[in-house]
Amino acid sequence: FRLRGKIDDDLLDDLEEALISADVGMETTLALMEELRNRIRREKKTNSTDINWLTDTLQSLMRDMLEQGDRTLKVAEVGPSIYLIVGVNGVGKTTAIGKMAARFKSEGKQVLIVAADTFRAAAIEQLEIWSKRADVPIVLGSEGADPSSVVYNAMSAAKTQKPDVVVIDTAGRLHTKTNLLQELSKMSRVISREFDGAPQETLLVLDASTGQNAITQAKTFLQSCGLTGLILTKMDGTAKGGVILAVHKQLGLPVKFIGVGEGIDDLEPFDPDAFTRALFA
Amino acid sequence: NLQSRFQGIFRSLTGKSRISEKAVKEALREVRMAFLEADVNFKATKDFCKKIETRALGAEVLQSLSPGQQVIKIVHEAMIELLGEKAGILELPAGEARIMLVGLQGSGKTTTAAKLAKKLAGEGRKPLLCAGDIYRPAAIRQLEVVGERAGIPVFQMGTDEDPVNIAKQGSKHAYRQGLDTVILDTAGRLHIDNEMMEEVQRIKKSWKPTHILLVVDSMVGQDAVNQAQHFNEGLGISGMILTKLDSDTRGGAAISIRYVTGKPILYAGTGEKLEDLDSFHPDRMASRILG
Ligand SMILES: Nc1nc2c(ncn2[C@@H]2O[C@H](COP(=O)(O)OP(=O)(O)OP(=O)(O)O)[C@@H](O)[C@H]2O)c(=O)[nH]1
Ligand SMILES: Nc1nc2c(ncn2[C@@H]2O[C@H](COP(=O)(O)OP(=O)(O)OP(=O)(O)O)[C@@H](O)[C@H]2O)c(=O)[nH]1
Ligand SMILES: [Mg+2]
Ligand SMILES: [Mg+2]
Repeated sequence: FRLRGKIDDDLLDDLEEALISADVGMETTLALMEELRNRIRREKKTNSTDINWLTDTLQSLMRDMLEQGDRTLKVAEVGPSIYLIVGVNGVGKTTAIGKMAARFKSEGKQVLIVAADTFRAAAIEQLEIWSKRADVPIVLGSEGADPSSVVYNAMSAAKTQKPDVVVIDTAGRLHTKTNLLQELSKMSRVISREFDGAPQETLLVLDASTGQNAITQAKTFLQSCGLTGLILTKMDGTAKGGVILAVHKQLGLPVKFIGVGEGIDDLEPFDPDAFTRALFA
Repeated sequence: NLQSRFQGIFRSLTGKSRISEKAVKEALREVRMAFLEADVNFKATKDFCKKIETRALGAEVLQSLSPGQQVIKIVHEAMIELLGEKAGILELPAGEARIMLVGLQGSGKTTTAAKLAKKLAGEGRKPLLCAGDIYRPAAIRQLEVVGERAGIPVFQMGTDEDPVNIAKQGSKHAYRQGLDTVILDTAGRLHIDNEMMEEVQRIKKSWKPTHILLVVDSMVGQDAVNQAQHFNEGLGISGMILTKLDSDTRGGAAISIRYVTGKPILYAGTGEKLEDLDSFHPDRMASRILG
């Protein structure tokens, strides 16, 4: 994004446009712009040509919004670390799990993945292919089975196999479908009944090209099954994922990973600095 | 909604014989905010508001007893005009039709392919689903399963064949089987992935589809314009399908993709079941976006 000239209203309008175009959203953009204007006045930068100061200041404001919360994955004190992966349809949950399985395996961990999407066509086959690619064991559901029973079977398997990490795939579900959210909280209860303190993480997967609806998604999933963090996928596209600023600010949910492609290695830990710089690129 | 947003602006003016231009401009600022909150693209919003400003500053508003209502009416009408005045109609040739579905990863192409096939079969066509996604794990299996559920035959050649060839062989197969409508499912791709965009360009050049439909997730935000523009300019699309409208997303992407391509939105995906494909209704979409 080309910012040039001096710090005047025209430039600030361009900056506001850049933020909105990055899906930062009206409310968050106005709040950021207001604070930025305060700083401009305070540090007497009106009509200054110090554009670098301006972008550095704005980026640090955005970084502050992203700094709180733990970006590392919670590890269980005893027993397996269990991670439940949730989100609306098509955002990249199944693919993210394949990538996570490979990553944990490369860290020397014993991984077990669970195909608890018993609803969508060929969902089980899809995750099965990822289990072969990542070379990790998988608990398969059967299509049409109750997903909670698949989760229960996986918990029994985990007690026998004693993996370090268990990652559970769930069917895409719109946050507007109450019965599907109830199905999810039931799965979560089955997990916590079998392992104290589990799931250690319930991660909401968000597509970076999603607009303001991401906030509603996060709020609703948070309320119904609890969330501990986010995975932001498809950051290899042109979308900036700016909506996570609002999700983080309003709900305190940190982004733990970003997806940057369709390959098994295309998962990176979230870097707030790189993220805010890319927002302006 | 717009009505309540306008209350503060026009209430203080009731009883006056003339509404000030200032009040109307303030109302248009509220329209702009509503659009941006609904994920309508920034530039599309700006151009739209400029376009309706002239009408909004006309006598029908300034001398109206309910100026707020008048502005809403103007906005609503302009939106319906932009979204494409009548409900979407997919016009198929009497003979062989070749429909190619394209779009970003996860937008709903495979599911929509089966839905569309089922709908067209119900309208007297004889569809064949063709598995052109050779990359995504179990994509062919997915199309086979939904095809089976829809009662539509599925043609596939595994994952080692060039999708160009799969499409052409699919048409040959359709001809032999007396099927008149081939619906080609393609892999999700980024509009900035040159190699993958070249693939669909090659399919278009060799297979010569009668329709290229861009499938767009209605929850997409500002990026909708980039997606639609690149696909339209790089490939050329004949129409669009907006999916996942059973969510509570405002769906401003509908305005963005219409604004930047001028191509019709033909259908709305409204659920995960195979019957969840409706005609696109501009008036319903306009009300939904305004909130
Ligand atoms: N470019 C890109 N594509 C991705 C990324 N993550 C996932 N995808 C693609 O997005 C599509 C959907 O991914 P899935 O893993 O099936 O998504 P899902 O959330 O499990 O979908 P449902 O189970 O149907 O709700 C696939 O084509 C993936 O290859 C990413 O980081 N970048
Ligand atoms: N709720 C809802 N879900 C939908 C709709 N259309 C598709 N889906 C779901 O969205 C997810 C992705 O659909 P797919 O058909 O796999 O999407 P795709 O575009 O083929 O994905 P790729 O091939 O990976 O690019 C699946 O879970 C579908 O069931 C819709 O209109 N409403
Ligand atoms: Mg999945
Ligand atoms: Mg597909």
